[in-house]
Amino acid sequence: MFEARLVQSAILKKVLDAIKDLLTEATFECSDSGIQVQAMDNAHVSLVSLNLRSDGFDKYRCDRNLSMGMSIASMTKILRCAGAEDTVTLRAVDNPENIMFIFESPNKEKLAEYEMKLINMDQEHLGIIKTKETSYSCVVKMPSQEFSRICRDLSQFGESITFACSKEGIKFSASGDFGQATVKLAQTADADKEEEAVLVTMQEPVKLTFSCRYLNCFVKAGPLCAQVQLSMSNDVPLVCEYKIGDIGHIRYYLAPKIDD
Amino acid sequence: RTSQKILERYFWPD
Repeated sequence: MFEARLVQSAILKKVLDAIKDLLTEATFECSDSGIQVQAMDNAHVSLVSLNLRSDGFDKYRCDRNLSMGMSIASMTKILRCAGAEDTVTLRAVDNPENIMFIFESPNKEKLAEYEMKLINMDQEHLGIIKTKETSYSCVVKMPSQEFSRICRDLSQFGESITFACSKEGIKFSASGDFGQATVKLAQTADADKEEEAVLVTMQEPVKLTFSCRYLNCFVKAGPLCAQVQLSMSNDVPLVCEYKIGDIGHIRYYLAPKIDD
Repeated sequence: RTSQKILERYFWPD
């Protein structure tokens, strides 16, 4: 028996919004410690890692480890049926063929149950073995809305954005046929609110170029968290991380573009 | 593609 309950179904809606442009289907690995998804996009250029800890749920029970293949589009359709204030419960039996989504209104007067067929995902199991923490040359924390805005604005100029980070701050630039754009963000000396701060932790400066197409998928996670963390080192994938309240995080890994 | 190789080398080092 697997059962996971979240008082705020809105969190799950936002999680789906954050992955639906990159993944068509994904395996949700459920265990005693929580729910995990690790999947690459179709082009194998980016990787999504979603982690929802069991202690972050309002109720969580997982008697046996389960791997449930789900269509992200179908899941999105079902979550659209949840009211903004509804509670959501995910439920499945051991060796399930279906998963149930149960939505309950705050006054408990409405109870809706949706059943979704699971997909047989016989595709490769990623088996990511990376457990050691990489030490990054630069780690930037900045407001997620600002990051979304910069990615959107600079995408108008070209297909990629260059991130140049030094101890003063981070510079984003793009260029294309009709001109070029640069946005510099200085490290905030004393931001009034933590969520408005720009913080740079630097070992050595980095300069990396990334595809706008993927960045614009990652920023869909913006509504999950006021701050985004960008971890960068030369010649390794960017890690773009959004915390999901007290329950977990979503991390996107994107390989930089290299001039051959 | 090079980007793909970087990602694969990062996650699945030999």
